[in-house]
Amino acid sequence: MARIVCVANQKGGVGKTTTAVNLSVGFAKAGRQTLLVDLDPQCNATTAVGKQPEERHPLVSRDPLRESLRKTNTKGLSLLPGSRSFQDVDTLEQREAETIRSHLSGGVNAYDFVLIDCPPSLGRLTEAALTASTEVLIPIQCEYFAMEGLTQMIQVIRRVMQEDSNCLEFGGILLTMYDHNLELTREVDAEVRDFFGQIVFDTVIPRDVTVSEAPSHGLSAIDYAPRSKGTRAYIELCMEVLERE
Amino acid sequence: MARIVCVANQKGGVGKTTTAVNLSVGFAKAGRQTLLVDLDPQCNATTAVGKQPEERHPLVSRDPLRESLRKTNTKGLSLLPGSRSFQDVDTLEQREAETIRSHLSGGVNAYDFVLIDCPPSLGRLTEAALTASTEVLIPIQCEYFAMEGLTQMIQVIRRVMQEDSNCLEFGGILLTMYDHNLELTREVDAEVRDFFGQIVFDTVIPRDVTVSEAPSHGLSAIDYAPRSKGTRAYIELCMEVLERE
Ligand SMILES: Nc1ncnc2c1ncn2[C@@H]1O[C@H](COP(=O)(O)OP(=O)(O)OP(=O)(O)O)[C@@H](O)[C@H]1O
Ligand SMILES: Nc1ncnc2c1ncn2[C@@H]1O[C@H](COP(=O)(O)OP(=O)(O)OP(=O)(O)O)[C@@H](O)[C@H]1O
Ligand SMILES: [Mg+2]
Ligand SMILES: [Mg+2]
Repeated sequence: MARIVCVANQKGGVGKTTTAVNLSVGFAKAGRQTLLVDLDPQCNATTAVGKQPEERHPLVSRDPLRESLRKTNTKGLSLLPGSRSFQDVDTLEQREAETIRSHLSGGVNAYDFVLIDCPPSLGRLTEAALTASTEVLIPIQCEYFAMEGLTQMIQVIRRVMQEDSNCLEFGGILLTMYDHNLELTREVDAEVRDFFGQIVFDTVIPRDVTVSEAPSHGLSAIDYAPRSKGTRAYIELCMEVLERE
Repeated sequence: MARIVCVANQKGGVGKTTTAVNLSVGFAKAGRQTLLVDLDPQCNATTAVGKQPEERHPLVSRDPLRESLRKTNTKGLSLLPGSRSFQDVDTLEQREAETIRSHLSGGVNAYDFVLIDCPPSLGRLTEAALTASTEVLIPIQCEYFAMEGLTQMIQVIRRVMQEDSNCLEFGGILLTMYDHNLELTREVDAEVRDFFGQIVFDTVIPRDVTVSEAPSHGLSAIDYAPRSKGTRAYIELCMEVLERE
């Protein structure tokens, strides 16, 4: 049974794409058959692994999912690319979450791990991704606004969890762009751990410029700067997620 | 005639809210009657000026806009607060941009400046804000992904500009979280100025931790840390926007 991890947070720029990409590369390198799904109309996950977005969104065309999957430069990692087509994005936003879910679930059972990168919103696309997932991972930037939208996010997650047909659980909360020297970082860390307890991963991802340089080379941080602080943290996170089986 | 500035970019976490808040406080302190409109369901602009979001979204209730406006702690600055109500956000997302626009335009003529803070998406709310505005200001983070979604953003802006009934122009592109020491920052700066030329503001906003601390005190950076690098840059930006009359 595939572990389908939805990487979501309506707050923008918190490290959703960076986490989805580096976790999926990490799992593939650890020998797990992995699929990265790009549900964001910006298609950042697609270009971060060196691929081009599709003209038409794979979830809109009625073809079976298998036909839209692409191999990446990482052995064991496939990609379901995103699309920037306004029409298709609008169509998906109007479609019922259930239709998207059944299309998504149709192609993923051949994998050990599926990572879904979501757009920064709580619209239909994110809701569909949550209903199709077995766990949700919420990246949080160590900033003041980070805590603000979280209650809405948790409400949506709880609603999806309560529907019998879904099997969504809390995968974990990840602190990103962590800077030990900043008081704001330490304050947010303490507040998040107070509030969420065990769900928060022990691993934090430090702010590391090589992480933000990697996508301009179409590489994950793991491939671009294997010995950097950011890469070591993502590898540690992979181990922690694997332990939480 | 009010200058209505739409602060928009579908990329998340690029400094839309921080720019809308600090520009609106800056204009108010320069003696301009200013209105800050919070169109983002996260309501970050509302809390950043020390207010609470409304139960119902002011643009959904049929009351005239004037009744939802609130005074802030800054003389000359009023706020149209946001709302986190899922139902109302969904209603707005389904509503025609035209309806939202006529409701918005109804209450703003008493002001010299109106700043609209948009969510990180190109959905109906952002489209409605663009149709109601006289100019669009696009904050860009000096990161690789920053250039990616920009073409889509420009397509939507061009489409809105071409409709006769609108009066939207390019207000400018603002480089945010600028770090002179990073090569990535210098690369994005050069690429953006090559591509967009004069539209890019001379003023850049440096990365400055006091800017991200300010909202936790319900204050703008200008009020929280008046002598900081970030504040000086936002005041310079105010002057530059005023000159572009
Ligand atoms: N640990 C890190 N250190 C430094 N920069 C980082 C780190 N993680 C992410 N970034 C950079 O921060 C920016 C935001 O990250 P990213 O795009 O992954 O966030 P996101 O949540 O997917 O954004 P969106 O809401 O737009 O989808 C990117 O430019 C990315 O390269
Ligand atoms: N110049 C700056 N220096 C340091 N931190 C900044 C700066 N500008 C913004 N920030 C911080 O970066 C984060 C993102 O900024 P902000 O929330 O304004 O972006 P946004 O585009 O409105 O995000 P969203 O897409 O979620 O609406 C916030 O935590 C903010 O405090
Ligand atoms: Mg993303
Ligand atoms: Mg914002």
